[in-house]
Order: sequence, then C-alpha cells, then structure tokens
Amino acid sequence: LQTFVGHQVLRIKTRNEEEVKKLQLLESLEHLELDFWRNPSTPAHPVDVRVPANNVQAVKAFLESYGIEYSILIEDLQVVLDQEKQDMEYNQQK
Amino acid sequence: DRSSNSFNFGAYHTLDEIYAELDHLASQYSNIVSKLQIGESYEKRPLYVLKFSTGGSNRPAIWLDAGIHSREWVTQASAIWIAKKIATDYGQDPSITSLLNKMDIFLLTVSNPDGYVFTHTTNRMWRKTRSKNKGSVCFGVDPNRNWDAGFGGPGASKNPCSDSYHGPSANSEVEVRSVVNFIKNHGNVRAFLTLHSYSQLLMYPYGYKCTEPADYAELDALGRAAASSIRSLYGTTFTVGSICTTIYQASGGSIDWSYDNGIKYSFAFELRDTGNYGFLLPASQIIPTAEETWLGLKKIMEHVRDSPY
Repeated sequence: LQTFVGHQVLRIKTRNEEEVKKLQLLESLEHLELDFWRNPSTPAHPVDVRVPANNVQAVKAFLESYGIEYSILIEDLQVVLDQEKQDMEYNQQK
Repeated sequence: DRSSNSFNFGAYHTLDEIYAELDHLASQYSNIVSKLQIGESYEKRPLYVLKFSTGGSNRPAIWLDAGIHSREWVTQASAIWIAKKIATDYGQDPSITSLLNKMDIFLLTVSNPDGYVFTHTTNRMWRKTRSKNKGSVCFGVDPNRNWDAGFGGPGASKNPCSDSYHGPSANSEVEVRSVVNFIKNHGNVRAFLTLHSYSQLLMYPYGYKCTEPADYAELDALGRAAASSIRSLYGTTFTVGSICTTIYQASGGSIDWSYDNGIKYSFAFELRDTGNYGFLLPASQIIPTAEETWLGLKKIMEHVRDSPY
C-alpha cells in the first residue's frame, strides 16, 4: 500500500489573475508530482494541492518567491490515513 | 446471510461488502428494489445498478450515480445509505411514495469499481479508472473527462499521467460507455444526478463551455432550493452555480453529456468537506453527509416528479 508520509495539503489563495497563472505554471511542472484537489481557475477560488514530502520545500519556495499566500490544510496526510485505517478496523471488529 | 441487517452504514466498506449489501437490499425490499448489471469494468468487475420501481414499463426515471472518482469515498458510502433510505421510505414517506408510483430511480453506487478497489489495496488517493494507456507507463483515465461533451477541450489533460487525463476518445472507458448505453437504451431518463466530493458545491451545466444552459433560470432556482434543504439539517452550506462559474472550465463531464442529450435536470453534487479532510472524511460524518445530501436530492426529485417535460 502506497504511503503518504510527509505529504502536505496546501491551500493557496490567489489575489489576481497573475497569481492564478503562476499556479497554472506550477500545475504543469510534472516532476513535482502535485495532486491538485482544487485546480487553479480564478482568484476567487482557493487552490488545494497535495504535495509529496520531498517536494514540499520546493513548492513553498515557489509560492513564497512570488508572494503567493498559502496555508497548510493537512500537515501530514499519512496521519489522517492512519486514522481512517484505524476507524475501519474498529468498525470491522464492531 | 441475506436476512440479517448488520451492515454498518456509518463505516467505509470494501467493494465486496458494498456489493453484498446491494444483494441484501434487493432481497429485503424485493417489492421495489432489484439489482441490474449494466456492464463490467476494465478489470471485469460488474457494474451494478439498483432499480427502484413499483412496476410499469419504461417509466420516466431518475439516474443517480456515485464514486466515479474512486477516492471520494463518502459518495459511495452515502449512496448505499440513500439506497436503504429510498427502500425504507417507500410506503412511509408520502413524497417518496408518490415519486415511486410515478417514476423509477436507478442508482449506481460504485461507478468506478476498479479504482475503488485500488484505493483500498494500493493507493488511497487514486481517482481514475485502471485502464492501460497505450504507449505510456501511466494507467487510467479520468472518467469525468471522458464523456462526449466538449471532449478533449479545456480543463482536461491529454497527458496519460495526469489525474485529469481525458482518455484516447470519448467513451473510451467502459465504465462511462456502459452508463451511456444504459441511458440511451432506456430513453426516458428525466434527471441525471451525480455525487462527488469534496468542497460543498451543487452544479449544473456547463463545464466544457462558460455559457448558460437554456434552462439556466430553472436549474439555478432548483439548485438553490436544494442547497437550502441541505443546509436546513446541519447548516452545511453549498455554493450553487454552473461548473464553469463555480469551479473551472472542465470538458468531457457527465452532466454536460446528459444535458446535451436532453436530460434537463442534470446536477453534480460535491459533498462535504471544505478541505480539512480532503477525500478522507471521517466515517463518523458519513451518515450526516448522506442525510443532508438526501434532502437536496429529494428536493430535486420532487421537482422532477412534478415538472414533466
């Protein structure tokens, strides 16, 4: 089973079309293996993206270099997955 | 044991467990529920639809599906709760009783079974089908970019490794083709409702273009009424609008196909949450999610029942 240790989910808030375009550029960078849960579209819509552990710093650096605001929605995805697995095992036993 | 009633609707289940419960529902409520197979997935898993019907032939029908994006687990879980709800409300709730006396409901609880199994066994974050892509090391197609509605246009990727890969051609995915064939052969589907998660949205066409559908005013008003019903239970707020204005331009989506094929009442739901759990909504929220979703669906279904076209 694939693990997601250290994967973070970031919420990115854009202020203008230019920032949206920057995120669309980020979206096209395949080597970062980003999983966009909510894709960049217009400044009104926040973007949620899962970032693999080894690319977290690169993505944050990209955002910070352009002054794009972001927050961490999920600190470590594997922790949430482990909780889900635990819940399923508990429910199975029940 | 088909007579037992031990299925826990407040938990996530494997495909086998869900399929066993479909059998159980069809057996327990055989007066109105039957199970149909409309095709099989790429990896040869059956695609089962529950048919809710009080009789008659080729009655007007409502189509409801869940789980086309496999990782959106709360949708498959909500769908099975909704199946039970429809079955138990018939004969008890006057609204559902009158609906089923006039129309049939078809419910596809797991639209993408291969992907769903893959989320349980290999990669919890898997979204696509599991078909092989010729000439690529990457698997799968986004089945909600594979419908024949602006296929290959904006908001879909031509890269097989992308999570929004549209596939080699419209309907290339057998999971999509099976639904298309079923609905076309039926010929009398009046509403097409699809469940996704997350981000709490209720959307109508279009996604492949940013123009209003001909029935914009009615769909918008109905969507708002449904969102209001959803909010009435636990205060969950849904944003209502077209796919293009609410999220982003996305081509090859199912409700665009259904609308362009004459199914006026075409809606996509994005269920709870607002991002804190992503596709990992805690199991304790399955039943509340299903309950509130049911109120929204019911509002739309009642309108469909009362507004023949």
